[in-house]
Amino acid sequence: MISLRGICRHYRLGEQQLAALTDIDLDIAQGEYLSIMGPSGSGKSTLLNQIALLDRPTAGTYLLNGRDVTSLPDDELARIRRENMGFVFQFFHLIPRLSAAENIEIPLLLAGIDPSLRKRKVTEAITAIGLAGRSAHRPDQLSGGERQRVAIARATIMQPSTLLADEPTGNLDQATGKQVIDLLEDLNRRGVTLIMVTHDQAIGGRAGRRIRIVDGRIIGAG
Amino acid sequence: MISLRGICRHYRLGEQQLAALTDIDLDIAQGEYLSIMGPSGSGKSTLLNQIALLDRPTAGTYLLNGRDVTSLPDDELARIRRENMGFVFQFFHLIPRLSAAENIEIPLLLAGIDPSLRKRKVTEAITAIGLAGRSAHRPDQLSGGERQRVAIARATIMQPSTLLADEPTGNLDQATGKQVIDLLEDLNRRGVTLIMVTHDQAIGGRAGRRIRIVDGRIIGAG
Ligand SMILES: Nc1ncnc2c1ncn2[C@@H]1O[C@H](COP(=O)(O)OP(=O)(O)OP(=O)(O)O)[C@@H](O)[C@H]1O
Ligand SMILES: Nc1ncnc2c1ncn2[C@@H]1O[C@H](COP(=O)(O)OP(=O)(O)OP(=O)(O)O)[C@@H](O)[C@H]1O
Ligand SMILES: [Mg+2]
Ligand SMILES: [Mg+2]
Repeated sequence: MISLRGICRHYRLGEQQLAALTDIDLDIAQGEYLSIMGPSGSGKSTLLNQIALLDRPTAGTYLLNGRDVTSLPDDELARIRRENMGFVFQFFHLIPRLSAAENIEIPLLLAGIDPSLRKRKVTEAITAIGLAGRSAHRPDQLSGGERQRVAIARATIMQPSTLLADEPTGNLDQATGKQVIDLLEDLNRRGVTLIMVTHDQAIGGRAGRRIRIVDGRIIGAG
Repeated sequence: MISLRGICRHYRLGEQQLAALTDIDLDIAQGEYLSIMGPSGSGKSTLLNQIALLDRPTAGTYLLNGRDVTSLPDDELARIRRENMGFVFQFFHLIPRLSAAENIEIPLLLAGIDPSLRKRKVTEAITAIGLAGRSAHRPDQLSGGERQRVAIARATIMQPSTLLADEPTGNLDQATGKQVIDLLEDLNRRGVTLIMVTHDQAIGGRAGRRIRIVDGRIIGAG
């Protein structure tokens, strides 16, 4: 259970203050399928980064399974993230000097999975995401949508209890996008909490619950 | 008039050769509105880079207004691009240490436009793309869709005779995407050749002419 109470996040730019998130109250139960939609610049990525413990609020409280995690030190937040969360970034953040397969393997390495099992899991992930034949390519040798799919495979390979995806189909054609959504929804059916930011109305509408962000606030039903 | 004849582009990866484009024949008249669609990894960005003279073919001929530009030296290609083309990259390629306004200003600086006219044009471009209030932000202080719009403003500010856009609405909500497409189509109505790669069927369908790429080849009507 993820509970955000009165979460605010502002940025300082010189003299000015920009309120990116204001008074966010949000409860997300384990296994939910939530979509977050809203105009460009409205605060969706900022909210997802708060939920993922990648960024700290400037006000408010974050309870994770009843525990206040708002003010934990960085290394503790990193441990919680690594053990519980998979994140697909809006711009992927792949490691440039590693191949697609090596990028996807990283969460397995961090979890101490043994080499033969790692190899098998990476091969399965690459096939599931439609990247057979591209596993040796580095990110700069991949198309935009291929990089996006490497990011998705990396985020999902450990079947984390919570999966956060920021625009996971933005660089994909209809058919490939469907393949990705099927993969994510299959994880959700097996109990993974799925929180997806998307600009695609058709995809956002598939979620069990939809929230809309405008100017840093949740509007309508949370 | 852009004429591609027998254009091929392969990549070498170790021992292997990957054919990204094969036997591309394509004529594009001045003022046309062309969309390029197809699966992720099919060669769309590679084709756009060929048309934009950002990349050289491994075989074939490129005639620009009847002149063979296939084997021109780099600095000559750069001059032709600068004087004739605007390019919106799939991942923007903004200059990290410059603000949004400074990024947008660059083509005006390269063209020797005087400071007061530059200032006015940048302000108009920023307003037209919906980024008022964000002009001083650097790219890392902007949302994904805001960066995309800076890239679009930079590509269009000199009203180049040819505009190439690689997934220009991939990070934008419906309303903001429409604002961008209106801007691009307005340029096209004034005589700018508009060549757009898109995964959005609705947007691709608006073009006067649609081509589809699969496995590096144009299929169906060119
Ligand atoms: N470091 C920063 N400093 C100042 N303002 C910032 C910073 N990062 C983001 N912003 C601003 O915060 C607002 C919210 O950004 P965010 O990335 O959350 O938007 P978003 O909803 O994900 O947009 P998009 O749909 O375009 O990806 C934006 O208007 C952006 O300009
Ligand atoms: N430097 C490279 N070396 C080897 N292969 C490459 C290189 N760059 C791209 N490729 C391959 O060439 C193919 C075409 O790439 P391209 O970027 O043109 O695809 P695309 O149609 O734009 O895809 P998307 O819709 O995902 O952006 C891809 O399968 C990609 O893996
Ligand atoms: Mg975003
Ligand atoms: Mg591409």
